[in-house]
Amino acid sequence: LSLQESLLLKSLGLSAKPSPKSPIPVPSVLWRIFQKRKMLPAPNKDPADACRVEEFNVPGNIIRVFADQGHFIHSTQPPRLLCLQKRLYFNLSVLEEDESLTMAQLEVKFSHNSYHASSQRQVFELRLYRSSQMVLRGVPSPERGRKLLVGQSFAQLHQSLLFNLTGVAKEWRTHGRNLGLILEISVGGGDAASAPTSEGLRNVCANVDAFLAASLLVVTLNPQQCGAARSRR
Amino acid sequence: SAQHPPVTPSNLCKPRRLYISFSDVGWENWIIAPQGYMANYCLGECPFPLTAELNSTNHAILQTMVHSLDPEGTPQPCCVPVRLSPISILYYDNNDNVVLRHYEDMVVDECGC
Repeated sequence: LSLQESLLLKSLGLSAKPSPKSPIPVPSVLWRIFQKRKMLPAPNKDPADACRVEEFNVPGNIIRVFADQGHFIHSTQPPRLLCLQKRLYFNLSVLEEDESLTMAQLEVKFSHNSYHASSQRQVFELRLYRSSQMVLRGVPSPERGRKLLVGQSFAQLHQSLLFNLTGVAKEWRTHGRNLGLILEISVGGGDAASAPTSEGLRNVCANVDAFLAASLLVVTLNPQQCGAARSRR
Repeated sequence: SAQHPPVTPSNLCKPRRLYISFSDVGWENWIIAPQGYMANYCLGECPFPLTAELNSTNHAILQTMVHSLDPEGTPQPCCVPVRLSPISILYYDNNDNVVLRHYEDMVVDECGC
């Protein structure tokens, strides 16, 4: 039976039977796509769309959500207005060689649903850096071991922020050097001057403490398991 | 026709209901959804003469003729899936990532000879 099972799993594109250890909740985006596909009558679907993810308008037949495996960075002397500094790491090594990556989207989620009355207009700055090897080797100045990918202001803490990391993820795969990202959130806008004390800064940063999680949604296409490839054979 | 006893409609090649439950095969701890699905299968005879309802290929028609001449040496055509549809499966991989994967040819919609 185990031989049969491993052959069946292989035909489904799996090397072995997975045994999840600490499974995360199913991301809502995947659940929505799954439900939508279940409702659609398959025979009416154009075969050309079989290996396309309509929701993101990209080719693909596999969608994965990778949980972040990075840790918070606790500097002894953090920059003055910095509220949060965290390494983000997504283990893309599970992608098979046959799969071509067509999309990668980072989601940074916050658990807040309401604002403090005093910070309704608080603006924060989010910066996302790509780590280079130098950071992991412990070079003292983190500035030298990273490259800025995204810098943007945001005010609404209750929603998630999405970033297109397709190019970065493709490079991780191409060069085989995935050293992760560094996420920084600091007090921004005109409020920087109004929160000069550490106590004031702590209060302003309190909203960012609601940072919940980061995840990377990756769409890949395995042509071996698509109708187009089979009909050519 | 004397050599070919009539085949009742229930014995003709057509899809039969088959529900595959992932818990029956011991995959329930990593497949999130669906818990199972109606996969169906093909069963039945492809008798002489092959009718249009039996979705017969040209090859099946000729094989039927040869079979009628030499029943011992040439088998009757097989009843096989001729149209299948895909399903999507939501599961956990070995790294606890959640995966939604599209699989072609998982449900038998039509059978033929």
